[in-house]
Amino acid sequence: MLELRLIQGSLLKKVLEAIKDLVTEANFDCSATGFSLQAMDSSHVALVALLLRSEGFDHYRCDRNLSMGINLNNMSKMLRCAGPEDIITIKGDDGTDTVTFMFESQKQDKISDFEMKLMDIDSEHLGIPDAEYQAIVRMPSAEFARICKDLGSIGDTVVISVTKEGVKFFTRGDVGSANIVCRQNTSVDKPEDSTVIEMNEPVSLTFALRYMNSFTKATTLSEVVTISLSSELPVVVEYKIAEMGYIRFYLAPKIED
Amino acid sequence: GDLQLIISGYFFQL
Repeated sequence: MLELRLIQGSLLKKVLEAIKDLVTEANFDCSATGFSLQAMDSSHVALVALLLRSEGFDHYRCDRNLSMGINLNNMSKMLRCAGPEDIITIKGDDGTDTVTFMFESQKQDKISDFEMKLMDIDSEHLGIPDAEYQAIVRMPSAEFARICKDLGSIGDTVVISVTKEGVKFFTRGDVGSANIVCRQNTSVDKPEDSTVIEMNEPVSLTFALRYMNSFTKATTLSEVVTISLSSELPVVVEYKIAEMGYIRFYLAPKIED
Repeated sequence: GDLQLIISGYFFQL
């Protein structure tokens, strides 16, 4: 028996909008600790990892570990039918091959049930070791989204470099080149507006902008984005989800061939 | 051009 009730249903709506274009179908894993997902995009260049911890739900019942294969596009279609203030409950059962999304309006005067068939998805789970990063940049998520969008209009790849001057985003295309430098800036009245750069050593890596612009669809989930870089590892772009978890995007770099 | 690496090369199969 599975019953997860999320008062802030909009979080789930935003999560689906953030991942449905990157990954078409995935297994949602439900366990006592929470509701999670790990999936790669079709070209195995990027990986998304989602965790919504059980204590973040208003009611969390998961009798046995359950894995639900879902087409994310279809799930997104259903969640779009939920209002921004609706309470969303996910119901499943290990016996049935369906999942139900229940939407309750705030005034409890409208209850909707959307039922979807589950799919069999064989997805190998990857072990993601905790790593030491050479540089970690924490900045306003809207700022990062704007930079990726702007650079995406000039070139296809972005070179992200962290030095003691700050974090640099560089691209070059047919029309020319663009270079954006963001400096450490903690002298702001709101902490979420600050840019904090933790650099253990300088690092510079190249990534495909189309993936970065796909990740920034998660901007609505958090005012802050954290970008962790290491020359030996994929970049991690992380958006925290209001005290209940996170959505992390991992992207493999491009190298000079 | 650059060579795009894949993500599964970095993580281990569980």
